[in-house]
Amino acid sequence: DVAEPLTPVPLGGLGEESLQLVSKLKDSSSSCAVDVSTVWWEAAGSRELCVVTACESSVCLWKPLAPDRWGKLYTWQLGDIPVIQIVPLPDTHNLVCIALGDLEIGEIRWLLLYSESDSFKQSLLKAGNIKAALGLKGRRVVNSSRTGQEQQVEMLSLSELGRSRDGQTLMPPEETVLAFAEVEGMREALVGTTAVNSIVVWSVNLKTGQLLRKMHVGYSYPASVCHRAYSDSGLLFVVLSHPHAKESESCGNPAFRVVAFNPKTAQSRGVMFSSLPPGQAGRYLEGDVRDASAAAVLTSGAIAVWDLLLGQCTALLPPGPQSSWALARWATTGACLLAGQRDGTVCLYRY
Amino acid sequence: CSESDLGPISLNWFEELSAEAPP
Repeated sequence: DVAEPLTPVPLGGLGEESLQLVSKLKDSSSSCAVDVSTVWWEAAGSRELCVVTACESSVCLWKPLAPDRWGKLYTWQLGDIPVIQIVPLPDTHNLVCIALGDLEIGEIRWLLLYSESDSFKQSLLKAGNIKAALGLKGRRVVNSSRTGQEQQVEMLSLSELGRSRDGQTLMPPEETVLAFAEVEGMREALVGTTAVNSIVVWSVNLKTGQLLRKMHVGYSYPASVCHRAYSDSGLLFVVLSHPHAKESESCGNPAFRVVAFNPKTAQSRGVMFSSLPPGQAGRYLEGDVRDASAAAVLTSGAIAVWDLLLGQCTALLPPGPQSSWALARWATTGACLLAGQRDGTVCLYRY
Repeated sequence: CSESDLGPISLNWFEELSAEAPP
């Protein structure tokens, strides 16, 4: 279970020099990568960035052994419910959450990683018909769930030892919330995208979970998913992906879009499009955004990377000869892309 | 507060909407 070291290999063609293969992780006991993420691991006074890989029945923690070499530190065996998502907690160490379920999330569990006391624990954080979950700064997890016609939007706080403290209920919109994003630099502001293509803004503090504004994204890009939000000069900028957008002559086949909203008037305007590179057939499948970098798996089995400020594709990873790409995630820190293949191999690229 | 093509904008939009919203 020691990952093989690799010499960085530049890609040919588009993105040459912008993505360099650094390491390859392959869990010999798993056949299919469900998700991949990173987590800070603090032990004996030092802090290291570890990789977390998930397959349906287990979650593995990988530790850097030497530059470009990784070793498996621990494996959590899960029960009968398959893992479907890792829910990373930004600015937190030794703690990660996972979502388990079939078609939708049925459970959120936290996994604790403290080696000194050999405490690699797991425990239930929330159960229900959960539609979306996101880890936030300050060891918080927001989630939306539905029981019949009633929707609950809830913020859960975790202590340093993982145990859940009291939750806070946020005012739900009528329609189901399908994705969340923190508003960067505004700890009390949170946005979400809904099933009818609206952006919802909440005020999240210890006292209230007010719903401040609901703004429609527009009919041209249905089923938008929010990935990132920030406020600048009185406008709220939201990075959206468009898994169901139709190809158009003016914008090509859009994957990501930066939209500026005026929260005071609920008016909006598209700022930048990031479309599939010319010659790439198919559409956006799933992706991840960190700062101004966006990465997405395309239906062709390739991974494309964009600079959102320029709206340009900067790198393209074609599908491998034996396995196509299934996952694209950015590491918590540093310019590192985690790319998962269908056969369970996870490749780390320096970007 | 200033005018834009998205209507009047406010740098304090979050505080203002929080004060206006029902608790």
